[in-house]
Amino acid sequence: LVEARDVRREYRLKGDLIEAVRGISLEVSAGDFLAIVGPSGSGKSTLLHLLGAVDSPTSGAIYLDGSDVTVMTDAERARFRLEHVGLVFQRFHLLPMLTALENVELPMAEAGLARKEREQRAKALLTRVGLGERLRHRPGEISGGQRQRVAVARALANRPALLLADEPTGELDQSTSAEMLELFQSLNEDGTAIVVATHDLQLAEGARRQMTLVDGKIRE
Amino acid sequence: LVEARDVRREYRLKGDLIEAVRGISLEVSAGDFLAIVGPSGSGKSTLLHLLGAVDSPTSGAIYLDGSDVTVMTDAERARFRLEHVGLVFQRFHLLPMLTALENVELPMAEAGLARKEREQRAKALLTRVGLGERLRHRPGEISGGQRQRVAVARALANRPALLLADEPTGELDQSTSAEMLELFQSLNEDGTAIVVATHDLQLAEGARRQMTLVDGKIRE
Ligand SMILES: Nc1ncnc2c1ncn2[C@@H]1O[C@H](COP(=O)(O)OP(=O)(O)OP(=O)(O)O)[C@@H](O)[C@H]1O
Ligand SMILES: Nc1ncnc2c1ncn2[C@@H]1O[C@H](COP(=O)(O)OP(=O)(O)OP(=O)(O)O)[C@@H](O)[C@H]1O
Ligand SMILES: [Mg+2]
Ligand SMILES: [Mg+2]
Repeated sequence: LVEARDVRREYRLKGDLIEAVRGISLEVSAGDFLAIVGPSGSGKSTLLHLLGAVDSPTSGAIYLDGSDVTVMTDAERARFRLEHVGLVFQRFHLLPMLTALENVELPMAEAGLARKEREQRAKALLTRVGLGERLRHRPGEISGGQRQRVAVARALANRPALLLADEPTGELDQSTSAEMLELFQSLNEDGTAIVVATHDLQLAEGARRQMTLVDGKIRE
Repeated sequence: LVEARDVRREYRLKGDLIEAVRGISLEVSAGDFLAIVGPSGSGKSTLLHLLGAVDSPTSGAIYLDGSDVTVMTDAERARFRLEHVGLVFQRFHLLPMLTALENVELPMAEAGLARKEREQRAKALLTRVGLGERLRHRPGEISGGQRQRVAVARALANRPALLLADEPTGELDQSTSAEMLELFQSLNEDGTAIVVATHDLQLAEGARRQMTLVDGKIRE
C-alpha cells in the first residue's frame, strides 16, 4: 500500500545539517495497524509526511500502491491522496472560517460527492467522534480536544484505504482516547490500514505492531 | 494570588447557549500547585483563560492579588500579566517569523530587560527544556513537542509568580513529560504558584492538589 525504501530527509539551516530521517525502510500493507513511537524530535512527523507524500525525501524512494511518487505529477499525487489517504496532522490544519461540518465535507466536495450525501456522511463521522452537538461551530469555538476530533473525522471523509494519524490523542483525556482507539480498531477490522505516530502508550499497544524511532532511525 | 468567585462563562452561538464554565469558585495561593483534570470540552481552557484574565467571565469575579480585574484598565491588566503571570496556551501561539530564542525574549523585551540579559536568560530557559540545539530555529522548523517546550520557556520569561499551563505535555513522550514535571516541581519549590490543565495523569499526580472539572463545574 505504501512503502519507504531507505528514505532520508535532511534540512539545511544556516550552517547546520539536520538529519530528521536517516535511512528508513518500511512497508505498510492493507489491513496493517502500525504505531510509531519515539521521543519528541525523533522524526515521527517527518516520516508520516513522507509516507503521505506531502513531503519529498532528500534521497530514497516512496511507493504508493507500487508507483514511485517521484514519477507522479503533483496532480496525480494529490488525486491519489484525496481518494486513498486520510491525514491527521499534528497541527490539525482546520480551516478557521468553516464550521466543523464544512471542514469535514471539504474533501468530499473535492472528490465530487453530492451535497446531500456529504452532509449525511460528515454528520455521521462527527457524531461518531462525539461532536454531534458541535456541527455548526468553527474551530475557534470548540475545545482543543474537540478540534483534534474534527481533524480525525475529516481524515476519514473519503473512506481512505490508508489513515496516517500524527498524535491523534494528544489533546484527549483517558476515556476519549480509549474511544479513539476503539474507532481505529474498528476501522482497521473493516480493512483500513492505519499508521499512527503517538506518545499514547495505550494507543500504541492497541495497534497490531509497534516501531520505535530514535534520532531518525528505527530501533531494532 | 488569584481567586475566582462564582464565575460563569457562556457563549451564544446562533440559537444555542453554551455554558462552558458554570459557577466556579477557587483560590490559588503562593506556593500552590494545582492540577485541573476533566474530559475534553469540560471547561479547563476556559477556566485557565479566566484565571489569567485573558478572558472575562459572563458573571462572577476574578481577583488578581486582591484586585478585581474588572476595575483594572486593559493596560493595568496587561502589565500585571507581563510581570506576574506566565501563560502556556493549548495552541502555543508562538510567532512564526521569530526564532525560538526571539520568541522567549519577547516578553522580556516588553518588560524592559536589557538585550544581553534577555539573550542569556532565554538561552538558559530553552536549554533547560532541552532545546539548546534549536535556538535559531523558527516554530515551523521544529517538532510539535519542541514547539510546546518553547511555549513553556516563553511563559517563564519574566519569572512569573503564577504559571498557568494548558496541556503543557500533550505533545511529549513519557520521558520528556517526566522532565517537564520535574521542572514544574522545582519551580514550585522555589515559590512559583502553578495551575496546570492536563490529561497527563503523571503530571496531575505530581501536583500538590487536584481538581476535576465536568461540564463546567467542579466535581466534589
Ligand atoms: N523545517 C525544519 N528545519 C530544520 N529542522 C527541522 C524542520 N522540521 C523539523 N526539524 C527537525 O527534525 C527533527 C524531527 O522532527 P519531527 O517533527 O519529525 O519530530 P517528531 O518525532 O514528530 O517530534 P514530536 O514528538 O515532538 O512531534 C527535529 O529535531 C526537528 O527539530
Ligand atoms: N467561542 C466558543 N463558542 C462556543 N462554545 C465554545 C467556545 N469556546 C469553547 N466553547 C465550548 O466550551 C466548552 C469548554 O471548552 P474548553 O476549551 O474550556 O474545554 P477543555 O476542557 O479545555 O477541553 P480540551 O480538554 O478538549 O482542551 C466546550 O464544550 C466548547 O465546545
Ligand atoms: Mg511530531
Ligand atoms: Mg483545553
